[in-house]
Amino acid sequence: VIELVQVKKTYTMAEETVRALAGVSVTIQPGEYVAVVGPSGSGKSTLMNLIGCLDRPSEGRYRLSGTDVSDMSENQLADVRNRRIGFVFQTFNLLPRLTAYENIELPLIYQGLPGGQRKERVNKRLDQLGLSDRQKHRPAELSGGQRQRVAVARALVTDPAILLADEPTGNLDQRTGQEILGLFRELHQTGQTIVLVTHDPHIAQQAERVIEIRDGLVKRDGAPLKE
Amino acid sequence: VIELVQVKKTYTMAEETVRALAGVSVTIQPGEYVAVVGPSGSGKSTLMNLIGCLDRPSEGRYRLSGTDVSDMSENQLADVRNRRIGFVFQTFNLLPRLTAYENIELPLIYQGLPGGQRKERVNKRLDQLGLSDRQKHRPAELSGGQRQRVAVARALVTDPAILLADEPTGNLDQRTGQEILGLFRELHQTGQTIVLVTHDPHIAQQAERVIEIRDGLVKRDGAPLKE
Ligand SMILES: Nc1ncnc2c1ncn2[C@@H]1O[C@H](COP(=O)(O)OP(=O)(O)OP(=O)(O)O)[C@@H](O)[C@H]1O
Ligand SMILES: Nc1ncnc2c1ncn2[C@@H]1O[C@H](COP(=O)(O)OP(=O)(O)OP(=O)(O)O)[C@@H](O)[C@H]1O
Ligand SMILES: [Mg+2]
Ligand SMILES: [Mg+2]
Repeated sequence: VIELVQVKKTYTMAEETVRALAGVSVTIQPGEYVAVVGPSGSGKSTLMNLIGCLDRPSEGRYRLSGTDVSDMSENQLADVRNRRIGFVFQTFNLLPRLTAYENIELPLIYQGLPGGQRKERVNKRLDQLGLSDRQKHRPAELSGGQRQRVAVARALVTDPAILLADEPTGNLDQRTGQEILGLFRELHQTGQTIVLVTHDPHIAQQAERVIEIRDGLVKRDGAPLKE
Repeated sequence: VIELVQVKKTYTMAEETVRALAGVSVTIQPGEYVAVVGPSGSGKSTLMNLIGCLDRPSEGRYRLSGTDVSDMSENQLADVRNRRIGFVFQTFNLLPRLTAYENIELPLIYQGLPGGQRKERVNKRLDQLGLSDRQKHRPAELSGGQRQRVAVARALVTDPAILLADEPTGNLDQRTGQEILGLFRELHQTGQTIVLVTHDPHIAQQAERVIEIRDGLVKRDGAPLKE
């Protein structure tokens, strides 16, 4: 269970204070498929980084499966990020000196999975995302959409309990975007939780629930609206 | 006039040869509004980098306003890039230690524009792109869509003769994307040339001409298709 209670994120700068999240309360049950929408700069990525334990709230509480995340040690946090969460970053965040294959393999190395099992899982994702013939390329030798697909593959390779995808199809043509959503649906059907940020109303409509963020606050939280 | 004749771009790697462009011939007249479409990895960004004088063909000729680009000195190339071309990069390529304001101002500093005129032009673009209240933020302190808008502002601030935009709206909601296309249309109406790469068929339909790339080759070149 993902439980945010009156969560705030404030950046204090020299000349201004930015309230990226201004008091957000959201509960997501295991197995839900949630879309997060809202204008550019409204706080979506900030929210995702908090849920993904990559950042801490300035105020408020975040409980993950009943445990307060602020009470977790660095090791426990790293463990949660590694074993339970898969994250597709809006700006991909691939390691520049590793190949596509190695970038996708890395979470499995951290999990201590043996080489043969790693190879099978990485190859499966490379294949599903049309990257097999680019597996030895480093990020600088890949197109924008190929980098995005490597980021997606890396997030899926651990079959995470919680998949957090921050605008996972922005650099992709419609068909490839739909293929990726198909892979997310597959994961969802095994009971995993999916939270995805999108600017595309068609993608939002495929979720079970849509949370609309505006100026760091939840404006709406319910079933997708028909367009 | 942008004139590519049988242009190829080949990457020779340890174990493979990648033909990113496999013989492309395209002529774009001044004042045209062209969309470039095609699957992920098909060669669109490679084509844009060649047109923008950021890269050289492996084979073939590129003539810009009658001059062969391969005959230009480094200074002449820098001059073309600076004074005649505005480029929105697929991955933004902002300077991390400069603020949004300074990133947008930089091309005008290179052009030797006086401070007062620079300030006026930068503020106009900040305002049009909804970035005025974020002008002092550095890229790491901006959302994905805000970074994309800074990249767009920087490309527009010189009112370039040729605007090259590589997927300029992928991280933006529909409304902001349309506002940006409105700014491109404004530039087009002053007689400038626009070449934009997009995965969005609605955006492609707003162009006068659509070039479809597939496997490094031009598959189609003509009026937009009705959907
Ligand atoms: N430095 C490089 N070395 C080897 N191959 C490369 C290099 N740069 C690009 N490529 C390959 O060239 C092909 C074309 O790349 P390009 O970036 O032009 O594609 P694109 O059409 O812009 O794709 P996208 O829509 O995903 O952005 C891709 O298959 C890519 O893997
Ligand atoms: N380190 C920081 N310092 C100051 N302000 C920040 C920082 N990081 C983000 N912000 C601001 O916080 C707000 C929310 O950012 P966030 O990245 O969550 O937006 P977003 O909803 O993901 O937007 P987009 O759709 O453009 O990706 C933005 O207005 C941004 O400028
Ligand atoms: Mg974001
Ligand atoms: Mg590209």
